[in-house]
Amino acid sequence: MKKVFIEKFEIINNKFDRVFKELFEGGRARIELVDGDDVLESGVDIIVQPPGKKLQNMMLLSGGEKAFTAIALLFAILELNPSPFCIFDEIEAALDDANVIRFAEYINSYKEKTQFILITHRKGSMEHSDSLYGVTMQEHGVSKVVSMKMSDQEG
Amino acid sequence: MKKVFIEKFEIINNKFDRVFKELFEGGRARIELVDGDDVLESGVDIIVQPPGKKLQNMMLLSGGEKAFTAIALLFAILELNPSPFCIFDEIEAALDDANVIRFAEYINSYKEKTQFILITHRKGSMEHSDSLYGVTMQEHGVSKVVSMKMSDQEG
Amino acid sequence: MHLKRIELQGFKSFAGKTVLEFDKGITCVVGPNGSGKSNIADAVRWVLGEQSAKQLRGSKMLDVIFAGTQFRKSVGFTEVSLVIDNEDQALPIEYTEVVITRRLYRNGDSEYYINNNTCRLKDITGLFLDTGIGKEGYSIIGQGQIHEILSAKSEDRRGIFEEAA
Amino acid sequence: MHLKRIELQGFKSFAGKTVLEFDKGITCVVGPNGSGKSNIADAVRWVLGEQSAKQLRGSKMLDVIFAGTQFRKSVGFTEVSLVIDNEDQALPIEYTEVVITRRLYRNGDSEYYINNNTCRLKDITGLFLDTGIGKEGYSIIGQGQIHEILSAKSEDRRGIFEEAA
Ligand SMILES: Nc1ncnc2c1ncn2[C@@H]1O[C@H](COP(=O)(O)OP(=O)(O)OP(=O)(O)O)[C@@H](O)[C@H]1O
Ligand SMILES: Nc1ncnc2c1ncn2[C@@H]1O[C@H](COP(=O)(O)OP(=O)(O)OP(=O)(O)O)[C@@H](O)[C@H]1O
Ligand SMILES: [Mg+2]
Ligand SMILES: [Mg+2]
Repeated sequence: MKKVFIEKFEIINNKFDRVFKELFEGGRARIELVDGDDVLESGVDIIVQPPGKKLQNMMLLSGGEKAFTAIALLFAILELNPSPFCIFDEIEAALDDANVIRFAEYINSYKEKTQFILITHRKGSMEHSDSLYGVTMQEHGVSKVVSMKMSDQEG
Repeated sequence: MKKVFIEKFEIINNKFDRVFKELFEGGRARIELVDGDDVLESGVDIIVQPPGKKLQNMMLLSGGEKAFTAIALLFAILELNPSPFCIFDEIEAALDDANVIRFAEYINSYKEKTQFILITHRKGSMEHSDSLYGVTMQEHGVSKVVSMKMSDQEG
Repeated sequence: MHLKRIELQGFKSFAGKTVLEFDKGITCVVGPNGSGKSNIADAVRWVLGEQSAKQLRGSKMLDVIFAGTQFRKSVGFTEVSLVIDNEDQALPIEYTEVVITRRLYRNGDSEYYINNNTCRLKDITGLFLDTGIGKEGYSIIGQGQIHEILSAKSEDRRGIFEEAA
Repeated sequence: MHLKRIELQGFKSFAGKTVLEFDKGITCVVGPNGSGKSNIADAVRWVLGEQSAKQLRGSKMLDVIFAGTQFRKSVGFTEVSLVIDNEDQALPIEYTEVVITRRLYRNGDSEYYINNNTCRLKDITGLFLDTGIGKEGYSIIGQGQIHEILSAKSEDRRGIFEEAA
């Protein structure tokens, strides 16, 4: 049990650092067990360093940097434990326009293995999707769904 | 003490309903004391009804509806207790593009009384502002501020 | 394995029967504030067996049944189905198309179905056990929840790694 | 009364001296993630007397002093000034321009000034008492904090009304 946990932990750690570097285009990230002696009960610390910045306490990161770090960790976990489909509800809301595009490109590199349903308000995400659904309330309080196939968009 | 509290409470209640109607273009909103007998200690309930919808528990509102309701309440409080200047950090992040414009127009109707500094990523807010500052990190980890006077924008 | 269709009826703001077809790849769901986007994510979490009304932003489970509007009456039950392509037999069941259905009546009665055969919740959670899908995994991230992965206390974070490990 | 200028030096990611001039009306502050926008709001909250490092997203108050980068050394102190137009005498002090300054050294020494005269924190909070400005009022809303106004427990909401009443 302990041995399996340490092995998986190391795998997530390596994947987390790789995905972080890809999303932030540099820097580094790692997860550490707070109490190495008690592997099965210990808490976990997350230590990140955006490119060019000093290693700092997670709390000092900006809102967007935190969200992007969380997305990197999410993808590291999904790589270890892939899911056939994912539903993400506005996970990229805190990102600026440039980071939304990096996020959308990353998801695109993943879509062979996993199907994604992204609830979003961001143009960067919409532009990188294969198909689009619009949800409206023409009648107050009653939701309707309209398929907006991407090809219609160009028209 | 009790009398003053009840009076002010009623004023906020009326202002909240008026601002809510203006932002949501309809519907109604009110605040109620949970325990009317113990005015000075009672909790406060917030009850809102977006246009055309049934009166519902606050929890069922969407992310954007909650943020917009919070903004309406914030403005009601600021009307009672005006501040010469305000700094809002991405308070309109959860709003869709149409609601961001309603928010920006509302703030514009207010700017005679109060000076606003809005930290934002949203175009709707930027387009309704009088001046613009850009913050960058040309040198990694070191912030610099660049004034982007709106008139330059058109150029 | 991929999700082919979601069918909703009487679920939250979806009064009538609504169907969303999906291809592989990336599908974006867009629309104004309050239009019903997150309700779709709630529907998927619900049909996979979610038992906490709070996780579905309600105070009691009956809050997921269409409550009516100023112009429409409420309905007596809700039903959600997930239609999954199982050509690759990723789900340990002999069908090439698997349909998971959950129904809830106003009187509190609740039913589960796999391909129109009544079953128990345990059968549904058992089906998805090693796939990464289900209400405990990281495949469904609700609005505002992305920050929880970095949650403040280091012992809370522990749960993530146990889950994944 | 309106805010004419913010001057920052050695505050969080602002290594050198930085000045932001403001007119009346609406000013937007924009920029990429992590560029330092919220640090400006933190600077205003700090100079008005904020005592909680946590409210400034740090673990100790020294976290507000520029800590250096991979290419630049850290600095020994930070100083922030707010320059306020007081033509309308809204602030009970005989100056037409009021400058509030706070300074913090690495050794923990902290100084406050009003128009370059040393003062105590109490003098600054006293000055702003009935203006609605200050770390307790609703004039500064931090990132992600707008939802706190609707906070879950009804007794927490109570604080809002007492504040305003
Ligand atoms: N049982 C129900 N019956 C009718 N309407 C409901 C029910 N439960 C929730 N709703 C309505 O659904 C709406 C919320 O929908 P949802 O959270 O999906 O919006 P959204 O599209 O995600 O918006 P946002 O972009 O703001 O996140 C609320 O206005 C609420 O009144
Ligand atoms: N004492 C310090 N010394 C140096 N850098 C610091 C210090 N404190 C915070 N920072 C840096 O400031 C950055 C955060 O800035 P801030 O929160 O203002 O970003 P932001 O522009 O608001 O971004 P977002 O759009 O993501 O909210 C972090 O990357 C952090 O490393
Ligand atoms: Mg939503
Ligand atoms: Mg910020």
